[in-house]
Amino acid sequence: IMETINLNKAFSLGETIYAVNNVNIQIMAGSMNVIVGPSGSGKSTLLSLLGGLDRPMSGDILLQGQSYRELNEDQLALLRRHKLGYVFQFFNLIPHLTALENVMLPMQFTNTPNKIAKQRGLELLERVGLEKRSHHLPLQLSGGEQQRVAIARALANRPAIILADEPTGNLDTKTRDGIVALFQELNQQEGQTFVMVTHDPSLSKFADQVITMRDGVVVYQ
Amino acid sequence: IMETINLNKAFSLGETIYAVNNVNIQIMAGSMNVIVGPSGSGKSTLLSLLGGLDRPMSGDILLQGQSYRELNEDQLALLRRHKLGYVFQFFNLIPHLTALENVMLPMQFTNTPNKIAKQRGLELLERVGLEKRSHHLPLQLSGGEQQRVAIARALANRPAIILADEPTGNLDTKTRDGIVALFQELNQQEGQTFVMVTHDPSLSKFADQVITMRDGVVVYQ
Ligand SMILES: Nc1ncnc2c1ncn2[C@@H]1O[C@H](COP(=O)(O)OP(=O)(O)OP(=O)(O)O)[C@@H](O)[C@H]1O
Ligand SMILES: Nc1ncnc2c1ncn2[C@@H]1O[C@H](COP(=O)(O)OP(=O)(O)OP(=O)(O)O)[C@@H](O)[C@H]1O
Ligand SMILES: [Mg+2]
Ligand SMILES: [Mg+2]
Repeated sequence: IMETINLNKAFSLGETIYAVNNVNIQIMAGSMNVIVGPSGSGKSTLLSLLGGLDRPMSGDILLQGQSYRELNEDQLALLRRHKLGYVFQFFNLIPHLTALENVMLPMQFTNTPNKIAKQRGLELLERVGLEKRSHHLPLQLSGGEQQRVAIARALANRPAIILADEPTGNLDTKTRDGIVALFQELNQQEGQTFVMVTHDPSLSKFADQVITMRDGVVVYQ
Repeated sequence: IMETINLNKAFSLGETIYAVNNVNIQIMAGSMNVIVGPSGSGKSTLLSLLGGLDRPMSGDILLQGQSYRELNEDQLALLRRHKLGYVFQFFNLIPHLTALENVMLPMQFTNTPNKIAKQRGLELLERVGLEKRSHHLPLQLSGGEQQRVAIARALANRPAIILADEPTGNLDTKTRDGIVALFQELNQQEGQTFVMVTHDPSLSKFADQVITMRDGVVVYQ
């Protein structure tokens, strides 16, 4: 469903840092994929390229056959809103919107009727254990609660691919097991495709593919 | 070295949430203490009360015999800068300062000469594996790199107590083991007192005291 072709991204800060170095990977529809590697190895950078949130220096990404290079900024934004769900490493929740409003936001971008969006939003918050926190603002939530709102928001549109950066980093074992079970259920019962960056071995256990990065290079797939 | 007396903190958002509910704990000088519990159980709230970053509704905190209640805001700020090192759950790095400048900041508050502060800053960055990133701004660092800068900054003044909220949440196993080893070394060789909120079992393994929270209450100590 997705593939990268000779993907490159470097930062120049005096020295040049090759954050993503000639990466070629393939993501099968309906699969669970995990990206692992040391801190600073390029995982978040790779994920933001897959998500069309950042432009590569060279190389391309194809989603359902559509090349990212061929799209201008508006078209890329449209693709993101309809096809991708993103869980950021630091959540990026909208500070002045409640948990429920944050989860409903992607559905407003795809013109889902308000009543349906609200119902789905409440269902998703319940699935991540936050039904009692729907009216809280992000600043009125704990770290792990914010993380779960971000997860619920990514699931809202049932996107073609969910890209998740450390989705369980702030969760205790029990809450995290609930999230892992939820991801597995969505993958097995709804065919949801996942690409997850994680340091958490319990997520890699169920992966169809484990992609290992080191210093910007994919060393094992 | 530190104790809490009937500490209480609640939030009112329609319903009342008792985030810290009648908590009485003691921290021994030179000890390693870990606070565990489910997401939303009140750990970060408790830590911010211990750090004097938030005022309790009722109850008190004593640090080296000094009551927080007796201090006004300026005196409390002074106590924080000289006595406490804080690793925030989301780092709170200063965006327009480099990694090195962020680490040096606490030392400027205690009037450490610039030359000495810079040398200690570089040493600390090296100890967390970031000597090559000293000139990067927070936005030019990976999640785990930002977390390590926050750790280095907390250590800078050799404070009486280091309060750390999920200090290893964004780190891969190898990097995290390095941080755990560093904390152990500081605890055993320099008598550094730690109070750490964590979901990571490898940190609780070495703890002298494990404090378990559930729904704002300390259920086990
Ligand atoms: N400003 C606020 N207003 C209302 N409720 C709040 C506020 N801040 C925190 N809470 C609630 O207080 C409870 C405790 O929050 P806290 O951040 O201390 O949890 P935590 O144990 O650190 O969780 P985590 O492991 O997810 O980081 C949570 O249920 C949260 O929703
Ligand atoms: N804007 C930038 N300018 C310069 N260097 C950058 C920039 N953004 C990231 N880097 C560097 O690129 C490398 C890869 O960063 P990235 O965030 O992708 O790592 P990561 O694998 O997600 O790490 P972590 O597990 O710590 O989150 C890091 O070494 C980082 O210092
Ligand atoms: Mg990252
Ligand atoms: Mg917390």
